[in-house]
Amino acid sequence: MNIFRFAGDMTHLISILVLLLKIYATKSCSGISLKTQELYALVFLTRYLDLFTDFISLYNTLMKLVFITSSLAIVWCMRGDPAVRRTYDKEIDTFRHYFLVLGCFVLALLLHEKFTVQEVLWAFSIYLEAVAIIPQLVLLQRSGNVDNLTGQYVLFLGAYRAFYILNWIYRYLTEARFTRWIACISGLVQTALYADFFYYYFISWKNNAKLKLPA
Amino acid sequence: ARRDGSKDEL
Repeated sequence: MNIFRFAGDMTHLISILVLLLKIYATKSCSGISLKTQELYALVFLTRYLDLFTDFISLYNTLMKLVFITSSLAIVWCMRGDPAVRRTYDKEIDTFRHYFLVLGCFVLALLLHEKFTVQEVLWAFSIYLEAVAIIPQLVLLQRSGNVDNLTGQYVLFLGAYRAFYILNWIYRYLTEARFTRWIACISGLVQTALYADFFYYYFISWKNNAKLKLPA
Repeated sequence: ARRDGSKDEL
């Protein structure tokens, strides 16, 4: 474990806490893409298949449980809770995310570390996580105004994988045979997708203005 | 970590 990876995991955890805060404190999920949340639930379910078979550390197991339960709780709440469900932007959260799932699955069948169920699904979860934010970014562009908690949620979510890139550079430099090309390249693509959001977030912060994404 | 010790990250 290195400081970059720990910072990345904490930033990821904070993004989930900010989202839970927004939904439970405001009893609203306006501005949140249910499709992105469903993709994240799928990412964690397919990535942490080794939860019960390979024990790495208490920290690792705990974090996996937190990520799986929180992502399922958010999807369940956005679909099930009548008060929250009413605030869901159903008519603008229309990105066809099934194509993302299909594309990532085909790619995982072609590009993986080993052709086993666990490794193919792991590669699938890495590719899917890289593109899972697209429905959310599309929804924010369509909805125009972004409330503070939603903006912070997306900001922390984008920042976490940037810390992981620093972690991979650090491990590549300090560990003999550390190569994790699938995660590294996907992580670069994932972070690049946030580039324009980071830019508009910085501009709005500098001008102390409301965050607006151009349509 | 799989048998080959990989995948220790979240």
